[in-house]
Amino acid sequence: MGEIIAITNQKGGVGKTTTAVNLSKALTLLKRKVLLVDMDPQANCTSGFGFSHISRSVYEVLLKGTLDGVILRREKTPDFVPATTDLTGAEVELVSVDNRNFRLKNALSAVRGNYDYVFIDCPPSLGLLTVNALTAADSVLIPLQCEFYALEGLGKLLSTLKFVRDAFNEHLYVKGVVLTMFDSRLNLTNQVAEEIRKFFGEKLFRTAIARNVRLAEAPSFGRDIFEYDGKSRGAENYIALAREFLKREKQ
Amino acid sequence: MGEIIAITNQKGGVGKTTTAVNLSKALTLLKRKVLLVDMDPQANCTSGFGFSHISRSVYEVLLKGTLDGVILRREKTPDFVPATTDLTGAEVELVSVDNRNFRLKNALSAVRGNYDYVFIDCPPSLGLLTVNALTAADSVLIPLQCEFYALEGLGKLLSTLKFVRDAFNEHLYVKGVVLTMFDSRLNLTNQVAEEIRKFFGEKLFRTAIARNVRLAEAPSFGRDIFEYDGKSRGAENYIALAREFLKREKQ
Ligand SMILES: Nc1ncnc2c1ncn2[C@@H]1O[C@H](COP(=O)(O)OP(=O)(O)OP(=O)(O)O)[C@@H](O)[C@H]1O
Ligand SMILES: Nc1ncnc2c1ncn2[C@@H]1O[C@H](COP(=O)(O)OP(=O)(O)OP(=O)(O)O)[C@@H](O)[C@H]1O
Ligand SMILES: [Mg+2]
Ligand SMILES: [Mg+2]
Repeated sequence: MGEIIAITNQKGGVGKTTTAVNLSKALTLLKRKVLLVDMDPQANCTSGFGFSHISRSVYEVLLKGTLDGVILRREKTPDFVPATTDLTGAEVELVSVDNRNFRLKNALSAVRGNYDYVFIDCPPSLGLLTVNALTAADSVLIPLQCEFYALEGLGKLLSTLKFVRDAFNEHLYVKGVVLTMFDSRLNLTNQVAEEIRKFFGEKLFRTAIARNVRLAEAPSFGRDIFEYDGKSRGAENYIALAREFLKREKQ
Repeated sequence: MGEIIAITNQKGGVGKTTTAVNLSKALTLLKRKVLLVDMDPQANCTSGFGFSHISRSVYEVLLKGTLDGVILRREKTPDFVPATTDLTGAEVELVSVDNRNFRLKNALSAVRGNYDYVFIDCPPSLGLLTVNALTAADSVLIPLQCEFYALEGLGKLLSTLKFVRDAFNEHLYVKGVVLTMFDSRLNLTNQVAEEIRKFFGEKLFRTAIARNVRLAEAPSFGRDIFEYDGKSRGAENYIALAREFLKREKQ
């Protein structure tokens, strides 16, 4: 029964999309069946995998309540629910819709059995789209850049998780925290990493994703890191993260 | 009659807050009267300047329609309208309020005459808070990281500016684009910078803000870059940007 995992952090630019694209792809390479949902109106995951001219997207899923005809399938790529920039309007349009916080959860319940994992890439906010993703999810994965503003935002993220747990989804838990754009030469990085380790303990993945320009270049070609440069440090880090992710599952 | 400038880009983590804090401070050091409004529920500008225990914030301004008693004043710092995380709720709460898109504009009209410049730091989204800021603004300053996802988001940002121009604020214009976290050793940086230069021409500021870890360290001490390390590359870049900003005003 596929676990649904929201990749979330309202701080902007911390590597949510880069992690969503490359971790879901790494797990596909390790023979897991994976679905990735792009829940961000920026639709960066959609272009990160090189999908374009999208006719049906997660916007229809939220308004119509079904995934029929929306999932894109491609060789060696996770199954994919694309986004379009229309999604920006959903925040206001959904305000008066029934069950507005459960739209994604209800739609995913029909397909989750076909997958080992379902990942949801969230926008940099704690609005209705993120609440929909957190209500649908069993757990959350938190990408975190080792910088002050990112660290500061954690308190607000954890209190939002508690709000969603109390209001819509009582079993929601933090699956783990992944350090991104990690640069061990910088004091700031090491200081913040130490704070995170103290706070999250075992939930902090041992695999940190190093800063590696190949990860930033890959999306300009609409490719994940494995297609773009499988020998890069970025590809090594994300495969190692996927292996650690699976190892934890076994325990 | 103080010009109101929204610092905006819905792409997350591109240096909006870092530019809002340090450009507004640099202009204060150059003897301009400046007000900075934190319109982001993350309230990063607020902690970046070391303000805490905020009792009245921009949240009250939007709901009550007045800036009375909200502006914080401190030596050698821009006057400041703080944010709190309560602001996340404003997006939904304001949906049914009269003139919901003009709340900030109306409140600022009473004080703008006291300043040379009013800056507004925006959240990484194109929702109600950003629309309020764009409706209140005379112009926008767009910080841009030279990476693919940031470049890709520009189209959506420009179409939102056009929407706001047509619906609420006909004279809104792009004052300029500032390249941030600039690393001239990377091909990606130079390629994206070239695309931006071709598209924006003279609107692209010549001063690029180099990647400089001191800029990321300063907020952990609640200080702007000039207080934290006035000799750093980051401080030099932001003073140069302020001077270029003022030079353009004269023309
Ligand atoms: N480990 C890394 N090394 C170098 N660059 C990276 C790395 N991870 C992400 N990037 C780049 O940093 C930028 C921000 O990453 P990304 O867009 O994945 O973050 P995000 O949290 O999804 O942003 P948003 O909040 O806008 O959704 C992107 O340009 C991306 O290519
Ligand atoms: N020139 C720079 N050199 C190094 N680090 C920088 C630079 N500019 C910003 N940073 C750091 O990069 C991160 C992102 O910057 P910042 O928070 O200012 O972006 P933002 O666009 O305001 O993000 P958000 O979308 O979350 O509001 C922060 O940790 C900041 O300290
Ligand atoms: Mg993203
Ligand atoms: Mg910011």
